[in-house]
Amino acid sequence: KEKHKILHQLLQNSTS
Amino acid sequence: SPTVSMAELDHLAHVVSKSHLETCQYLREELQQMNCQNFLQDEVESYQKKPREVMWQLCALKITEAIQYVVEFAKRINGFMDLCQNDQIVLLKAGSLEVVFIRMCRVFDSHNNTIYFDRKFAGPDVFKALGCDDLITSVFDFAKNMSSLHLTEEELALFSAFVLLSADRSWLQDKLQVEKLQQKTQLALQHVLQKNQREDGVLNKLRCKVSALRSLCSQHTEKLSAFRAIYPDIVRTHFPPLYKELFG
Repeated sequence: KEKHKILHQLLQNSTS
Repeated sequence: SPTVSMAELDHLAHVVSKSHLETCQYLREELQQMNCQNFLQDEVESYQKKPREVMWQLCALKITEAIQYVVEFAKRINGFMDLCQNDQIVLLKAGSLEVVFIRMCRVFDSHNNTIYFDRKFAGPDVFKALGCDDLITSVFDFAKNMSSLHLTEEELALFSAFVLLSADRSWLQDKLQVEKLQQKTQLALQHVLQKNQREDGVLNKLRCKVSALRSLCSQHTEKLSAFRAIYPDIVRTHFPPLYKELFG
């Protein structure tokens, strides 16, 4: 998870 | 293959197409209205004179921006967010740049072989400072071939989703689930192509594009490795973190 921190964040942000 | 009704395929095509338009970074009409010009000769020269690492940094930034839109697109594709996080990441790591390359044909001007970049239309010569002419030539050739198919936005949207949902990527946990989603997307694409009365060859041409996309991405990885070998600190300190996550 640490390796793809930003991708995780982007996926978890609600779609705007 | 799954049994899907025509109504379901229409609905899928509608949703994917809407998601594509909501996340495509530039609308064609907007670009036309902006009346963007080509770079002037002195502007081209100023890009060519940039230090290699500065031009690489600029392109990494533009690619990363484009990829952020692709992530939003993926999130809105039916079933994508139901996949486990491992598989979402595997698909985006392998497919997001491929979708950026597909989307490039929307901002490609085939009359003068230019592409929208940094607020104007740029020919291959603008990217000379990168030191990877062969990759740039391949990217422009791909955009040219892709735009010669004159796909509608709906067709482009479904093809992008089809590529993103490739079930043959390494490290997928639930291959079968991805395969189901990809098959449905392919059926919707076939359905839309038939509806638009496109000749039978288009789908085959699109299948060939899948291998062209993979080759472009591996060329990009090779060029990045070669660049990183010479400028490791530039990549480490100046390249966007998302770019490094995806291609590092």
